[in-house]
Amino acid sequence: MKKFAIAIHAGAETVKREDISKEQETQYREGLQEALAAGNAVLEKGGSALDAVVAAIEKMENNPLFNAGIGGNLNIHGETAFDAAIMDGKNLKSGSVGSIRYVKNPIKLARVVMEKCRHNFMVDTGAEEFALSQGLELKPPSHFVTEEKLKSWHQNYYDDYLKGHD
Amino acid sequence: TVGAVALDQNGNLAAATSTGGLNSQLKGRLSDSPLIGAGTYANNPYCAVSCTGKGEVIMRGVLAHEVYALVKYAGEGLQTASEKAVTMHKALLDGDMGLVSLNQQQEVAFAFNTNMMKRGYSLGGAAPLVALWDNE
Repeated sequence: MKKFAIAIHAGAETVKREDISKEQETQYREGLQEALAAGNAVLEKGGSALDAVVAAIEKMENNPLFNAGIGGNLNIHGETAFDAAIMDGKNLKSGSVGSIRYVKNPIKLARVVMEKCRHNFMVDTGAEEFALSQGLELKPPSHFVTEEKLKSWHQNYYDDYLKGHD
Repeated sequence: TVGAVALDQNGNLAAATSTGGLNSQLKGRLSDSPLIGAGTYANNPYCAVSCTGKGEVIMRGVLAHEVYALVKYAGEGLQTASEKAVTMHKALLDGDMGLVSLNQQQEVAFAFNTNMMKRGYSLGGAAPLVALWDNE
C-alpha cells in the first residue's frame, strides 16, 4: 500500500490554561479535524500533496477560530492583511503573497502565483490585481473581521503592539 | 497562523502556510509565512516544513530550511532536526516558535517552545490525531 500523510498546525502560543475554555478547546479540535479530513480526502483519492495542503489550509482560513483568513489579527489601523505561501517539494517551485486584504483564500492566490505568475512573490495591490486576473474570489475587508478580534484589538492594543504574535 | 504539510501517493511532499500576522502590527509588515525557507519549505525526499510563532525570530533563524539542512547535511532524524531547529539558537533567537514537518518515509514531527500548539496529523488515511497542549 502506498504511503500518504498530512500534518497541520494552527498556531503556537504561550497562554494560560485557564484562559482557554473547554468549549474553545473542543472547537479548536473540531477545526483541526475538519482541516485534516479535507486534506485526507484529496490524498486518499490519489490527489497531489499540493492539492491536499491547499484543501486543509482553505478550511482553516475559513474558520474564524484561527489566525488566517476569517478571524485574522488586526493591524495597528484595525485592518486585516494576509500572507501565504506554498512550495512543491518535487520541483522546488513556490508561490508567495503578502499584505493582501481582499482575497477570500490567500493560499489559493499563493498557488496561482506559483503556477501562473512569472514571479514567485507578489504583495499588496499587485497581488490583488493578479488575483482578479485569475478569477479568484474577493471579499470586502469586513468579511475577515470577527467580533472577538475587534474586541481584543480594542482591549489589548498597546500590549499586543509591544509583544505580538503571528 | 495555520500550516499544512503533505505526502502524496507518488511520494511528493508539499508545504503551505497562511497567516493573519501579528495583533497591532505596523501596516506593511510581512511575516515569516510567505518567506520560502523561513516559514515554509519543501524539498523531496527530505522534508516539508511549515512554521508558526514570532515571525521576526523565525525569519532570522530561517527555521524551515534549518530543519531541512539538519536532516540533509547533519543526518539528523526528522524529530531531532525539528527540535534542534527550534531550540539550538535560543540565546540569539528568543521567541515563541513552532513547526510541523513531514518526510517521504511518512514520519511526522512537531516541535515548539510554547505551552500550546494546535496541531494534528493523519497517516495513510487513518483517523486523525489532534492535540493542543504541550503535554498531550
